[in-house]
Amino acid sequence: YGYTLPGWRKHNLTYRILNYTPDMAQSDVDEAIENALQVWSKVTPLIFTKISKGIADIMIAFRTKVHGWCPRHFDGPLGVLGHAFPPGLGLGGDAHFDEDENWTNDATGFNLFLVAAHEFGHSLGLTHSNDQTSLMFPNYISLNASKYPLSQDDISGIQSIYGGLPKTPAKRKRPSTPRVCDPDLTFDAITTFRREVMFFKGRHLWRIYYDIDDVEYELISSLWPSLPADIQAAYENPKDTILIFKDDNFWMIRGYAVLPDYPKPIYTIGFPRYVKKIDAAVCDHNTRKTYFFVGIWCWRYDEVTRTMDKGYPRRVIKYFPGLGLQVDAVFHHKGFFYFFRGAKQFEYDPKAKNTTRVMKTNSWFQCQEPLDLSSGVSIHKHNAHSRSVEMVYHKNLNMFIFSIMYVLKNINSY
Amino acid sequence: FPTNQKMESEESMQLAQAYLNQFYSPDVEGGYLAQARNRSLTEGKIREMQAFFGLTLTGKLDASTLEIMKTPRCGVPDVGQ
Repeated sequence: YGYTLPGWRKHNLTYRILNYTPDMAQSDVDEAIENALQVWSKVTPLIFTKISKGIADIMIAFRTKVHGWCPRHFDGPLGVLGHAFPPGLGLGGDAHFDEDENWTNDATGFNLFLVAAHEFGHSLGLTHSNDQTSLMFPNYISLNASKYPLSQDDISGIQSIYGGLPKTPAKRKRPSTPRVCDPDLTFDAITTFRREVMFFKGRHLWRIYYDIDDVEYELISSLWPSLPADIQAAYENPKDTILIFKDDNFWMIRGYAVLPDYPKPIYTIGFPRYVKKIDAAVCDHNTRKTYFFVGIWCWRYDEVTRTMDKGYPRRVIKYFPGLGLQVDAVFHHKGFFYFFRGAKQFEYDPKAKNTTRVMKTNSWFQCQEPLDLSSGVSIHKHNAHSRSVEMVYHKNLNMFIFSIMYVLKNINSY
Repeated sequence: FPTNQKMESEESMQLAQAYLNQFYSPDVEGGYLAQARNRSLTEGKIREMQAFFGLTLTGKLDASTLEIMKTPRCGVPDVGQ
């Protein structure tokens, strides 16, 4: 990120919408602008108040071509979408949007909320970032507007000008334990590990085995005490080693031992300095190529030559059609990639280059019946195997139903 | 073919020039004498732009550089103030 100091010298800022685009309903424009400002107020002490008359700190307008005294001009459809000025008097803080664009509140044209959130970053003192995952990256990227659009890079940037949210005394929260059969379950990272698959979430991991109908749930630190929680990516390479990633560091693990001299920075693998973290990684053991997913981009690494392949990064959405923009986690199993994004899982055939199935994230845990692997103290403490718990439950239920049917049948026959 | 290719490259050059003027404010001069100076200035600005976007620094208008230039974006310069 980059910024211009000192930013605004006050935390209560006003904004005024001077005119509206005919492309959208006025209420939608109001909402997009309000939400775009909230993006920044959620991570800073800044407060925004809308005014309808007079001079506001941030004057918002839709304009075309050469407009007023503004030193920067618009260029008709496409090209330049908007511009904004850093904090200050006069034009300072003002944000202009090119009326020649097609503004929308969805992904059909240019999403006003996303562009406005970017421009307000300038209004508050941020410059462009060369982190491709950040909102302040200068090129328009159609993201899911319902999700919070700031990356850590944006948050660090704005907080370096205004500081973080004011501290409020909060109730101490117990760290929540994830439930494997929760339909909204997401994973931090997934990797194969010899004959098993490991699903990482927070401080814990679930382990399933290819040849045993079994699930284990345990603390990451009980396997590898030196590893941090909340890891972000993991994969098994062709040399019986797994690599674990968090922020710009990675660890190498062989068997149950973390290799010495780790963590190492991800730049030693070949990433440029602007890459700050990796979202997901997977090795195709047939081609010996590893794919790294960083925001909306995908990098490819050659495990034989140990170098990054040329021509990367590429857009995930283009290279893996059908997956969407970003990936939470991925692993390779029996010739397929299993991509996880939000509460969905995509089975992807890398040879045919298409998605063959879409499933729930927890499809590997056979969750048809209520099953909460993480809630039982005995499971947590002793690594008890939940499959047997489930089996007993099924048997008892079946026996109960069978008994009722038997009694009803006998009553009818009499 | 050759005529079309020439036109295409001229169009790309014009687009690049407009892009660099917008975001990298090169002081491009008119007249024949200034042409050589402008060429190296343009190359330098293209390199600057390629460095910002994490592209290979060629100073030339290659496909990936043109693609970035054609992508809709914010009108605030990346460099300078």
